[in-house]
Amino acid sequence: DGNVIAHDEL
Amino acid sequence: MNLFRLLGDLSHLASIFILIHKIQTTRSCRGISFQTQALYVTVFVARYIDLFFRWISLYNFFMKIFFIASSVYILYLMKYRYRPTHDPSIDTFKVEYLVGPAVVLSLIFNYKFEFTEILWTFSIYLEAVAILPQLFMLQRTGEAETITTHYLAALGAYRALYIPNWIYRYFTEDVVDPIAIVAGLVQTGLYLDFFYVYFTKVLQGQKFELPA
Repeated sequence: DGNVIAHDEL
Repeated sequence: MNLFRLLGDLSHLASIFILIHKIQTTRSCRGISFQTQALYVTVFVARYIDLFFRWISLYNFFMKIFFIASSVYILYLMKYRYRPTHDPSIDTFKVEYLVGPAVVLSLIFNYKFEFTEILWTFSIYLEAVAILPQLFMLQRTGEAETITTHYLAALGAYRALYIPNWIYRYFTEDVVDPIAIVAGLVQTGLYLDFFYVYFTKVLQGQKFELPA
């Protein structure tokens, strides 16, 4: 999903 | 992953180990806000629900499991094991003043109006202010055990270290996460008073005491 931030941080 | 974020996460891990160590060695949760700890469980469960549908890395996976498990364990220690050592009469911050606005803000300012996305956003806003009952308690009693201040310092350092991480990611990966950044700046800002006393007193070998 291109326009949503990946949420790869804790 | 970059060094700032890794150090931030390790600082977060350290803070939890310090807290558990404090509770177990003093056999007491005196000076620790149950409300703040309960808010952290809420934060972790809301944010890490993505364990069920999003794979990031093995590192990310185990850290999430650890944060959920350890925060629940701390609640258990406070609520059952060392219950008599917790004094609810000084832990009186109204958490609904934090949870309510976090719910409303997450419904308005989010990246996508989707259930899990709003839960993520809610967890970010709630985390930003979850330390307030703890700081409020500290303010009320005017003093803290040294080990408790180390816990708070490590916890504050965790979000503070995420700031250079975001700057680094902006330049190297072109990634900007405004929700996390704004909330993170607020969260770090809440620690400034505490850090001032921590650096000028505790690290100079004195007891943590607020001026009357």
